[in-house]
Amino acid sequence: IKTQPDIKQYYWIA
Amino acid sequence: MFEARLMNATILKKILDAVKDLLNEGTFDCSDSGIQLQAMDNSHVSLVSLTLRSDSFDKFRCDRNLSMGMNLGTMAKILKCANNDDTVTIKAQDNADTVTFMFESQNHEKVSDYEMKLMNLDQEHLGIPDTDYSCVVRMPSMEFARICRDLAQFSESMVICCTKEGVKFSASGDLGSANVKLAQTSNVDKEEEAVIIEMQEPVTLTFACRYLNAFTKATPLCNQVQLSMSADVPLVVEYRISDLGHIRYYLAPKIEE
Repeated sequence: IKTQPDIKQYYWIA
Repeated sequence: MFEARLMNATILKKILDAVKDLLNEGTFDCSDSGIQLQAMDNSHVSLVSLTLRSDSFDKFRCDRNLSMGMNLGTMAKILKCANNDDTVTIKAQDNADTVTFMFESQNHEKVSDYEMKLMNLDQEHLGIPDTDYSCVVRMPSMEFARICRDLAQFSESMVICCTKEGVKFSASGDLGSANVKLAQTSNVDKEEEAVIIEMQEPVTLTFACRYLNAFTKATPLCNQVQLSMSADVPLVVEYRISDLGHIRYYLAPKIEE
């Protein structure tokens, strides 16, 4: 089963 | 004082159509260099980034940096009140809590203005690093929209497999399976019809069809779409907006649990 990761985990809070 | 004018309302209408399925609201950051909007959809799965350059507006004045939080549904309603060939001027005073959209007909005989309340949005701004992608595919945007629509009938997810020969889109589910292969165009007569692949390394990634389909709402903005992919990082789907700038959508690949 594949899950959809949160986009936030790939980038930093600017 | 902020003032930005476009000679034609169509482009702004298309931009709103391209974001309003994903975003209910967004902050437009205005500065000397232009207008930027960056926002995640409600479920934090995708990220939308819009850039409009000041030098491509017919008039652009921004005395102080300004962040305008707007309800995009309301903005879309207001833009529906403009004719496609109307001139649009967006105006706001410094520290104002409203923004005004002014529409002027080509013969200058009809002028309307709509004032909208601004919102204080507490939105996080994400830093996106410059990335060298393993595969960059440029293809007709209508073709990409068609493939996303067709394959979504078979599965919630779509696999995109890119090699230097071509790009393959696949979906499989209870109904059956679908595969669409596009070869790299050998003879580029019409650039807008070409499929062009720049590949460092082949990639195979799985994406949610629902979001890809939402991104294709930007299709009327550009004949071509660019897909940038690398293993384990978000896909970037980019539509250029003529001379004005671009809209980019980011979507992380699905991962094995």
